[in-house]
Amino acid sequence: EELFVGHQVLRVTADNEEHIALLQGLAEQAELQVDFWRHPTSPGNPADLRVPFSSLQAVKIFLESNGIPYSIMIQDVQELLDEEKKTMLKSRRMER
Amino acid sequence: STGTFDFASYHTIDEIYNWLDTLVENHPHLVSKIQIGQSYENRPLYVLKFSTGGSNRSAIWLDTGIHSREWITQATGIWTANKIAEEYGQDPSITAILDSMDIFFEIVTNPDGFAFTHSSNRLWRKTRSLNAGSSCVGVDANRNWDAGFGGSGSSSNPCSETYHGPYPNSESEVKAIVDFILGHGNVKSVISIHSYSQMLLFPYGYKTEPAPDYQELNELAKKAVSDLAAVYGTKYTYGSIVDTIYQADGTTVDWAYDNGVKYSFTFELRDTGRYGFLLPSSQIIPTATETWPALLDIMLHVLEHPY
Repeated sequence: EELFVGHQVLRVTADNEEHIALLQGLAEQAELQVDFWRHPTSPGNPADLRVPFSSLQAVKIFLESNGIPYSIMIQDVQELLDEEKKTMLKSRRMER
Repeated sequence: STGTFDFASYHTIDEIYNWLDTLVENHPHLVSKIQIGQSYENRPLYVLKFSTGGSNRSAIWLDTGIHSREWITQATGIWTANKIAEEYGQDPSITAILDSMDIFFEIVTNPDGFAFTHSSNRLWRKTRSLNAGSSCVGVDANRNWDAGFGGSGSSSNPCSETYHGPYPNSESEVKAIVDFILGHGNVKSVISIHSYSQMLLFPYGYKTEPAPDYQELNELAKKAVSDLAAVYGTKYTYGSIVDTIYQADGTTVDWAYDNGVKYSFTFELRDTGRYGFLLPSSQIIPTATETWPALLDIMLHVLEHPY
C-alpha cells in the first residue's frame, strides 16, 4: 500500500504566462514526482500540485524564488486518506 | 439508502458490481446489465441499459470514473442510475426521455484503476496496463481516444499521469466503448463525468477552432450550469475544453463529436479545491443532487432536438 504521509497539496495561482510555463517545466521534472491534480491553465486560474514530502522543500523554494503565489490546500494527504478509510469502515459496519 | 446500500458512502468495486445486480432485480422491466468487454486485468466492463422497449432506439451514453481516483464520479454515477430508475414513471422529463430513447450508463469505466485505488494507491488515475520498455504502469484513458491522438495536453512518457498510450484505443477499456458506440450506431449524446473543477465542457479539446455546433452546445451548457447552481449555489464555468481548461488531445468527447455524436459533454464535478479527489462522502449526495437537473437538461434537449 502506498502511503502519502507528509505529502501536501499546494494550490498555486499563476499570475502570468511566464508562471504557467515555469509550472509546466516543473511537471517535466520527473525526479520531483509532482502530481498535478489540476493543471495550470490560464493566469488567475489555480493549479493544484500534490508534492511528496521529499520534494516539498525544493518545490516551495522553486515557487518562492520565481514569485509564484501558493497556499497549502491539504496539509497532509495521508491524514485525509485515513479519515476517508475510517468513514468507509464505519459505514460498512452500520446496520441499515 | 435502498435496502442495505448506502448512497452516501464510497464503495469498493465488488460492492458496486453487486449493487448493479440489485438495481436490475428491482427494476427488471426497465434496467438490464450488459457486458461490453473486459479490462486489462480481466474485470468485466458493465453497462446499465435503461430501456422501455423498441429496437435500436436512439440513445444517450453516460460514463463515470474513467480517471479512477475521482471517486465522487462513480458515487454520483450510482446515485444517478438509481435516480433514473426511480424517477421513471414519476418525473415527466425522465419518463419522456425513456419512452423514446435508451440510456446506457457505465459507472466504473476504469475498474482496474478503481480497484487499485482501494488496495494500493488511492490517488491512481490511469489504467493498469503494462507499458513495453517502461517500469511505469498505465495509460491515461482520457488521452487514448482517436481524436488528435498524441498531441498537446498528453504525454508520450509512460511515467506521466497524462500518458496517451502507444496508439489510439490501445486500452481495452477505451476500445470497448468505441466498439459499443460505433456498433450501436444511434448514440446521440455522450456525457463523460470527471471531477473536480466545477465545469461543463464540450468539444473541442484538441483544436482551437470552434465546433460547428458551438452556439447550440454553449447555450445548452449555460442553461445546465444555471439549473445546477439553482440547487446549492455551486458555481460552474462552461465552454469548449480548449478555451476553458487547456488543449487536451485524445479525449472521449472529442472522439464522440468527431464520430457524429453532436451532444458531447464532459462534466467536472465538485469541489472548490479544499479536498480535491478526497472529497468527504458527506458531499456525495449534494454533488449528485445538484448534477441531476443539469444532466436532465442535456438529456431532454437531446430528446427534443433529434438529428
